[in-house]
Amino acid sequence: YKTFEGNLKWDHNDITYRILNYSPDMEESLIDDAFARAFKVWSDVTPLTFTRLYDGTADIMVSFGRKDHGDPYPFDGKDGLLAHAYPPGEGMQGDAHFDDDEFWTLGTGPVVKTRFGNAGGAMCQFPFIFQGKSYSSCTTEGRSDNMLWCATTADFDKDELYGFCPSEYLYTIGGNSDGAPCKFPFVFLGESYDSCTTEGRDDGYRWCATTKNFDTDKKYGFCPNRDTAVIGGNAEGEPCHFPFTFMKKTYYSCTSDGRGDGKLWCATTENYDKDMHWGFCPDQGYSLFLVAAHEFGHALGLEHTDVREALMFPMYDYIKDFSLHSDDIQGIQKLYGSKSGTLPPNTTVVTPVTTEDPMETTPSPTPGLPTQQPIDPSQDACKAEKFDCITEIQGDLHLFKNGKYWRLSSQKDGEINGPYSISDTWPALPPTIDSAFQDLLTKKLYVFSGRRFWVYTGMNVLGPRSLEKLGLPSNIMRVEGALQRGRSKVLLFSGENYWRLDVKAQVIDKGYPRLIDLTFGGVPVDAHDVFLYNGNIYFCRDRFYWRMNSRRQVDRVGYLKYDVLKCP
Amino acid sequence: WGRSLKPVFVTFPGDIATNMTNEEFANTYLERFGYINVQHRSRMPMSTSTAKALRQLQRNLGLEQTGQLDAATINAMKMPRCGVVDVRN
Repeated sequence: YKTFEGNLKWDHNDITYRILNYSPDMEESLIDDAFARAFKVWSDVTPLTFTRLYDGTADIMVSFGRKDHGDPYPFDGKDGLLAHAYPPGEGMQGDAHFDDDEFWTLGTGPVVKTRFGNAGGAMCQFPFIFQGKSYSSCTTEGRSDNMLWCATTADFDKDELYGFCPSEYLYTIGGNSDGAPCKFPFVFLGESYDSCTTEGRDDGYRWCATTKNFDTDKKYGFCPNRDTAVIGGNAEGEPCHFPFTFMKKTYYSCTSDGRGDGKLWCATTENYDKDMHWGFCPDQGYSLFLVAAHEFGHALGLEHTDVREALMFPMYDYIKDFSLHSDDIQGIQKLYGSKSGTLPPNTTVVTPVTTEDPMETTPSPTPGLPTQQPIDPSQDACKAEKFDCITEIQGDLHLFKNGKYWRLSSQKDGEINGPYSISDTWPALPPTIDSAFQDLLTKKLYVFSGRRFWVYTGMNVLGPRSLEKLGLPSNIMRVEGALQRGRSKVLLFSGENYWRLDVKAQVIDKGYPRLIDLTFGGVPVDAHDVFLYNGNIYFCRDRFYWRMNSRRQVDRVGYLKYDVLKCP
Repeated sequence: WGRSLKPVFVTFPGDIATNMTNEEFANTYLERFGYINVQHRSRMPMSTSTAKALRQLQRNLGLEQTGQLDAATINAMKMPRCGVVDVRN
């Protein structure tokens, strides 16, 4: 392995990243997932953590671009250069760029995630059988509205599971229309357009208006690529037109004729000789996950290695079951140490100096609850990486972790008291608490742990009872967050869903569960704590929080430790 | 059937790939990825320094170190790859 000259590395372990735009080749959630998995490759073997930001400047800014894309190293069209990244540092340093003239997949051909239909957004299954005929791409067969669809199992005739394929009729990417579909025809600079266009742009991205008139409404989005769309050329995103004429000969499939590099191409109109519209035919594509993992290696401080099997080797090679090579592990651990906390040689460790004697802190008990003394003053809430549960009880924020809890005083300017023992205050509760809320009307405290819950009224306890008693489904393993909504309604979060509990009637309201990301856009779907504090909703993942205001806008992403607990 | 087919190559509009010779392509590659120091590069198309650079490239890519622009080397250069340079100071 090699590191950059001077062993360039980040001076902090909590690295942030931001995805600036998306490729039209894959659905956004798949791209998000590929990047997240690529970061995990490195966080699995180091103490590094990666948190995604949705605005502002992140350490690693990730983007797709074509040819000249704003830095001194232009891309080169399809194949050849796939991506590049800069070593750690300020500004453009640390950023990773991906060539959008490549066909980005997971390495084994088009990745088509469906929307709507009855398959819950599953991937297309190619080939699939429909009315006895085999299909290897999305089709409009069997529909009168010209919408592309695919089966999500091998046999639609048997399973009848299907979804709609990406197209501009279904949604757009980026822009300013929140994913609204294209509106055809639309007017742009006085001219009418019946399809997506690259007019008005110099980066080759296809776009459309999402209202009838762009000139007046200025609403637009970028068009997702169909699975049959050509890559690069001068007709990116258009489907092949078969048959087409090339040098007076008729072609019924992609060809390498006319090229010296053997790449397959097709015309996107009937006659190439006349229109000269063309692009490369979709192939296996490049695994965004593998390329991103390599680029993020650069962004963390690794140079190219000459170990052929290592991730940091400069050439692309598809690997089905990827695991990080020992050469890569040694390289990254030289810079950041190992996951268990072993530090690299020659690293100076500065131990934080406590200036205040923790024994001198005067704990104030949770009002209305038995008075408890701190059990282990050396345990500082500021040293906790994350908490099992955070909730507001009697106006104070309570933070639970491993059988203990701390109380953030609302009276004494955010003073942190504790830790206290959970079993001393609430003897019936287990040491690990997933979520809790205090009913505003009755002041009863509801506490959830695994598939059970308890209800405390002062010192009296009811429970444990099964989650199903509240009307929650049996497949829920835990309740990860609870939010008061009004005086007798509470939202309970688990996985990607939430339910609304009528506390008074002790039942789940009709119409639930609902998807978290449909109601609470822009927050992590894998938040392990959700709580209400000072009128804002906080979604926590690891040590970070996403704050959502009353207008359901994420107005801040930050560190729980510094922003909420006010740790030094 | 007896007539040999002569392939016809066309220039596709918008295609960045140019009709560079292998030698031109290799020189561009060696410069771009840090194998040749542009400042001190000889004006000769395939000089001693190029042969040295090719050997270094071949070593890095696990190829036979011939110092020649052979088929295996040019094929390796045309493989999809990362745009970050292989060799720095």
